[in-house]
Amino acid sequence: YSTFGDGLKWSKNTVTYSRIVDYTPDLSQAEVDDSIRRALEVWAKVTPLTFTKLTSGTADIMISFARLSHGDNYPFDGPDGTLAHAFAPSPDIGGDAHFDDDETFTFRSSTGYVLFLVAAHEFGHSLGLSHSEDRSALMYPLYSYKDPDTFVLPQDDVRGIQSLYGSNPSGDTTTTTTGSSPSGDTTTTTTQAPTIPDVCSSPVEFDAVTTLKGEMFFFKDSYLWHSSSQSSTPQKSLISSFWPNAPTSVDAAYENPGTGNVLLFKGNQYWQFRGKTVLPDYPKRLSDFGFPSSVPKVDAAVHVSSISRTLLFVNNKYWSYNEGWRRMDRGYPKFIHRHLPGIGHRVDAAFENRGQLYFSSGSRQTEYHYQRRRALHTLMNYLWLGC
Amino acid sequence: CVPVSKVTVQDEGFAKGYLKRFFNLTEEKDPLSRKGADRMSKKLSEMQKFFGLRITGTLDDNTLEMMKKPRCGVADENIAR
Repeated sequence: YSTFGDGLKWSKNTVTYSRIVDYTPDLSQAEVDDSIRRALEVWAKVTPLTFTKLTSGTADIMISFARLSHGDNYPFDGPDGTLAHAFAPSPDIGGDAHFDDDETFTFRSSTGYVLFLVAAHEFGHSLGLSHSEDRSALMYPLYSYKDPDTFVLPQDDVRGIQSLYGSNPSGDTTTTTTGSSPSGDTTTTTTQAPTIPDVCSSPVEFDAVTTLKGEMFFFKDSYLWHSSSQSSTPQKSLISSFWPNAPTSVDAAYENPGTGNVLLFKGNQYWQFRGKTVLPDYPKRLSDFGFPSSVPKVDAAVHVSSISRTLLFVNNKYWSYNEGWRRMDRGYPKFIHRHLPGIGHRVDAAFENRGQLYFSSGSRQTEYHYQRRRALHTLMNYLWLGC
Repeated sequence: CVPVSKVTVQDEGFAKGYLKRFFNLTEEKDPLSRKGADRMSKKLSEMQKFFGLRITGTLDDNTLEMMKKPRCGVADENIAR
């Protein structure tokens, strides 16, 4: 990461931003407002900063959509090319963010430019971050699509913004409140940063692991480590900051590749998420999944793509679930050590990566060839976390 | 015998504008002077280094392709002051 010369930053922790006067026609006003709010929240989560929306007067961060020459000596260039720009913290134009209205902005589609992503980047400038050379960073100058529903601020950016403002001192809760100020109606969003354990200092035991759209999520207590192809180091965050309606910790997780949904299990309940949104009527009971009522919890789950089945582990046995028929296969449960020889008697977490299965037990895991029913390698869990 | 460059005069003009905008390339009064060419090459190298490209100091296809990607309009050199 890098900051602007002289460490330019706001000398206060409450920063104001403006209502948007000229909305882009690409999105509904509600979608623009939501994109802007979430983009500011990205930075509020990891700093002591609070953002207050002003409905009149001059805000620290004035936000506008404009085309070509728009009065700041940095004209936009029509479609593509430059998407937006923002000014470092200082009086007057400092902090302001301008978006090129010749672009096609979107709410979440990969066709066009996701306003939330562009705005989150620009607000990094508004707060004092310059461009980063780290390709995985939000502050890398080139646009690249990321699913806004699963976006987590990369560590490079977290380190950058915390070098200016420090971390969020208030623990691990997330709150959104609405109030007012002398300037008019305001919306105040306060989000607090997690205190993250150092997993590299001791052997780590995973609670669960799942994939989601080619990315991997490793669960431990109330945290997850999020590994993507664009970052060499997994990003850490609270489960609740990723899936606000998820339980605080999980026993098992897997991705249904047919629907792209993630299922999280905790105790005798399970949740199903599309992106960050929990589906209606969840959580449901394990008996709704097809387990007998005697099963108190699921230890691990993994979808095996080669057989289109999901294996679910409970104590020393496992079930096979047919996603197509939405029911358990007959003949299960089976003993793990007999039918999946080489992985022991219990499984804490399981996942599939590049066609291979991985069964984790304790701090170690076994790479497994399912068709041959053979263990290939044993490795330590922490190797997946960049330790 | 060397491959013929696909870089056109328009591409060079585009690249010069890009470097002026994002890497603080300043205009030389005499565009044919050696100093002006050195400055352009230096800024191309800076840009190639920033984006992790092969540093050649010349305008090649990869560099041009990088310049044409959608991006933020804030200069990659700190211009806050």
